[in-house]
Amino acid sequence: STIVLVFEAPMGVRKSFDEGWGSGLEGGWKWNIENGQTIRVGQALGQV
Amino acid sequence: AAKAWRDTKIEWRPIPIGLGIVFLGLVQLYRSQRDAERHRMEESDGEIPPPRQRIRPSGPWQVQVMSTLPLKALSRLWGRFNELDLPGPLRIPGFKLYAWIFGANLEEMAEPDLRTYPNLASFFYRELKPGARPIDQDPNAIVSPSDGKVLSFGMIERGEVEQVKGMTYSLEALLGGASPSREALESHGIESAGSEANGRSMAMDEEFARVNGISYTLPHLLSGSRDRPKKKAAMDASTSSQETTEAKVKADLALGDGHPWYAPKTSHNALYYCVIYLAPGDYHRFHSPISWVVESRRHFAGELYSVSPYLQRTLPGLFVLNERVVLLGRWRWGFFSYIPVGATNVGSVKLNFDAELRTNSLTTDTEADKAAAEAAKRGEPYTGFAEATYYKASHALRGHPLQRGEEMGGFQLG
Repeated sequence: STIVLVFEAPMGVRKSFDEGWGSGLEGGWKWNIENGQTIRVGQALGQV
Repeated sequence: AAKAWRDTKIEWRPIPIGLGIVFLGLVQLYRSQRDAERHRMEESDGEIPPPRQRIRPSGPWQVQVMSTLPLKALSRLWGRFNELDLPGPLRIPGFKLYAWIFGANLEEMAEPDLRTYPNLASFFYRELKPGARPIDQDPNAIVSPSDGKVLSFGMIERGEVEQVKGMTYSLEALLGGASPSREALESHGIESAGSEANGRSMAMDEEFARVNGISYTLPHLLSGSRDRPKKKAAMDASTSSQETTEAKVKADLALGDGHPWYAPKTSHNALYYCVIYLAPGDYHRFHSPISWVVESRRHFAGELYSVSPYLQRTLPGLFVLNERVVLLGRWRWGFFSYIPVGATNVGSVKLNFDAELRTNSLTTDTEADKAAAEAAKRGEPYTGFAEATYYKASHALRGHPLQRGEEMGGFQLG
């Protein structure tokens, strides 16, 4: 059996020049998992 | 031949158990197929409705062979077989053997006495000890809804979800298109997600049910029974519990930076997906990954291919072919959907808050066949799903509220 989650979340906003462009998005969705990883109920998949 | 018949010594030996089980299985399959045909005849007054056009999947020979098998009938047979009670002395060694083969952890079961599980179906749907699965405390996190393995995850681009190893399918095929009911709501200026819930009225509920031919509302959903008024005490307790849940969900949704839970979508938002595979030895109940409100569910009565990682790599669009329950709703950041996908061995998806849902059911298949035939008569495409709404579950939230970590249901054998 399989569970698929599809959800909307903020991408985040790009940091300003002073904070360093190219260092990624800030305040958006971030994954905490890897492909093939074994997980348990309640473990964080990611967070905003 | 006569001499051989007279002189040959006849020696009787028992049939091997495996062969016996296969033979009994084939007999049972034949009987279930015959009953299914009779049931269809009765439903249609002697006229057999044409079955839904089955989509023949492309793929290697293993997939082609699998597509010829009556997978749903096999799944139902498997379910019935596993509901047979095991003799007491066989339970402990039998379940220990199963746990050893599939890596199930017997230490964390709520009921550790293996003799109390009458059959494999009840063992498979076992509960865990309280506290065995601590829920992550970060209020901004989405937590895993089940035990299992992460097969793929990422951002949805161009409306396509990646299966595994580059196979993709469209989000619309997975979730279904916009239903007449949703269009009807939106034509009245009411958005289906991310909108202010309190603006919707009871009258709109009735209209919702009338406009959509295949949708229906579930008036006594929370009590799990149509005769809710007869059970006043249970109703009062349920209502009180429901109010507490609503308050908690509202509090959770309002946490953080002050954005209301119905914050409108912005261009800074994106759609993400995650696929989790549950192996046969895993705990098979699933939980809510966040605090959210389920607005509706769509039941796609498809096929029941295996969803093992091998087949997910091999069979393109597997999730679009398989029977699945799509729960649609909203959370703090907008749209949220939760899709349990059935498989050959676990064809039954159960939702604790939806007593009406019947998956891997002969009746459902027959109804889907009839709906497909009626749609064909009208010259319309068959949407492929039956939809139910939960708007009456909570008038304030316009849906069924779920808390993070709350048990939602599970997968059952067959």
